Amino acid sequence: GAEAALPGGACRARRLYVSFRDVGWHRWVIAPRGFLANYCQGRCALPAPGAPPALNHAVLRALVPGAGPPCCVPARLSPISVLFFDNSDNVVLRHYEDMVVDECGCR
Amino acid sequence: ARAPAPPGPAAALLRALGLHDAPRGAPTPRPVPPVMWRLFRRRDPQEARAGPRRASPGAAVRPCHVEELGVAGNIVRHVPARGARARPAEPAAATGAPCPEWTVVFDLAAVDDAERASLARLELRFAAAVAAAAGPGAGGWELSVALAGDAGAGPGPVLLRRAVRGLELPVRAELPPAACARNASVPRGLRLALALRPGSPAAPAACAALAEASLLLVTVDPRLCHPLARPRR
Repeated sequence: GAEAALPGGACRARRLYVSFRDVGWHRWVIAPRGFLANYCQGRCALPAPGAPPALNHAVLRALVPGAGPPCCVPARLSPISVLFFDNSDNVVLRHYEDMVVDECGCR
Repeated sequence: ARAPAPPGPAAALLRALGLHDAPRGAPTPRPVPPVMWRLFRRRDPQEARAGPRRASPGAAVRPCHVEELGVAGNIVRHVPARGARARPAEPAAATGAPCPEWTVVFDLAAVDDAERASLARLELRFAAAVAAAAGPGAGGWELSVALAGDAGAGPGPVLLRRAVRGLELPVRAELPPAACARNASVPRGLRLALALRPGSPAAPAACAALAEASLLLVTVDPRLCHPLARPRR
């Protein structure tokens, strides 16, 4: 389930929830039932107060006509842990890095 | 038995998560061991943020390290023993104890070749009534764990020997992690021969009965430990 990306908004993290039931994994994933993955979407213009952090290169690119706007991408991510049954009915805990977007930036 | 991964985004997500394909059907219902819940809650970022161990939002959990167990790892498995089989002790055993020995098998088929084991902790539970009757005696017990060959073959090298005082509580013993790879074959399984002998020459009042055996296996999958996951200096 994802928050609709409306055109014209500034670059920021949008809500994206991954439900293990929706992908049919709920029979073998014990916990969590899903996780808030989020995603980045929005316009990257010249940095303004309150705007997401931008790389220097992104600022240069925003200044140059014809180079196209910088990209709105994840700037900080966090991990999740998943507890599940495997094919042998063992209980497995796996840790995955970079699964949740905490912050977006212009790059 | 594995179900072929359905094509499309779900298969791509499975591969990204280091899983070849989704388990087929519903798993056999069994309670999740408390240690696994505990590890999950400690590692889950949402739980960790709410807990007192989280100093600040930026103080992330060390990647590829199971802090609670003090070892490197990003995969923890709780593997119950299958086919625990008792066999009579060798009559020529040094103590002469007539108690049985056991062969237990752990299914490690799901462990990928790329994973490196960092911890293999054996947990044994003995039948409560028998454990109480058996009593520790003056010298307690001595647990020995050896790699077991295939049916008919004799026991392999001894992995550990350790003293056990009582049998009322679960007995935990750490095996050399390499044992989990050394005994691997197709289908991959770890076969162990367990023996519990009295620690003193006096025979025990009763033999212990093995009720349950499980293996807590921690491995590192280096493919999931990419450099970006390391904290910045």
